[in-house]
Amino acid sequence: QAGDAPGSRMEPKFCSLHPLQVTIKSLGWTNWVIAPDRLYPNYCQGLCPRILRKGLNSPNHAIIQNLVNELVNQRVPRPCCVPYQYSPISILLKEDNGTILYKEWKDMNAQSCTCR
Amino acid sequence: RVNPQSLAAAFELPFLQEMTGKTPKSSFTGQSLQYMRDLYYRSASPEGLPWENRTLGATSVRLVPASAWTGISTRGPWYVQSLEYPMAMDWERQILVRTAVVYPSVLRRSGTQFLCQVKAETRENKPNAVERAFQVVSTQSYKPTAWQESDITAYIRQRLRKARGWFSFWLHWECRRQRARGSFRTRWRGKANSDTPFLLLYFNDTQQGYQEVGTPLHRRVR
Repeated sequence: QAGDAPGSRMEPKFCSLHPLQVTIKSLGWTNWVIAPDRLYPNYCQGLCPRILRKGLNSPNHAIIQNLVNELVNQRVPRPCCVPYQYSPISILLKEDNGTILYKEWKDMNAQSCTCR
Repeated sequence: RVNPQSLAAAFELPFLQEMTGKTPKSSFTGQSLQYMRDLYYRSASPEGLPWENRTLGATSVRLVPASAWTGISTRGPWYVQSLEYPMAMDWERQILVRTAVVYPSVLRRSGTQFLCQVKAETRENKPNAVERAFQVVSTQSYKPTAWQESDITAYIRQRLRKARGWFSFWLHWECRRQRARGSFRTRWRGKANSDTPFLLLYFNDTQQGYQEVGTPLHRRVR
């Protein structure tokens, strides 16, 4: 019996973490940044499911917003796929006054995603 | 394609202000740059991820080169030099954890041991407010093997409190070469300006958005 081959239909891609690598050169920061030479900020992309599973770490608000979208008012959007956990990075910088700065910035790389 | 107004607004964020200030001066010497590179790779991976077991004890370390210096006097066993360092701390955003002076490579490369006395003299950035009080901040024996630092945190903390963040001070180095293998005739090497000691300021940013420190302050045993 004829039917769709697996994977031929566009399946919704649910919210997940996507790797992203950016070079310091592409950001135009080579005048200031000594190290590292690239960043790994990553990003979150995908649909938030109607039934939020536990691993997404969604707050109660997201569950209510989903219910409102489903049952009350479709103009209220479903929750968005956004970063949940981040990791810090260390950067070595040249400063304009002739000093060199080592600095740790927090919340620079996305580590996991959530729907909220 | 970006709206210039929104781009300008983005560049008012502290993170981008620090990342993309004015084009830096090209006065970074190989020595200080190499020191900071070493410090960086001891504290973070090549991808920029801070190591779990890093021992900096601070979220930021600033290397301050001397802004002025007298010529190096190297008569016989003596090495004498005076250097000026501008100090600028943002009291509202930065908490000083540690201050250290890293001694010049001219000592490191000379192949003998030194006994050095470092004296400090503060000059506040106000007219008629020059404080001419020499204070011995460190007496230390230097081995010609690796980078060594003199901790002058107590002195700097005291001065910072008094000057509310802005002052400059002079460091006077008086080092005596220890009699090693019976001679002072070994020639001095590396008298370039790049051999001047530099200052390291270890501090934590209190502003929201910076990494909090969990590791305790690591001090070198003297």
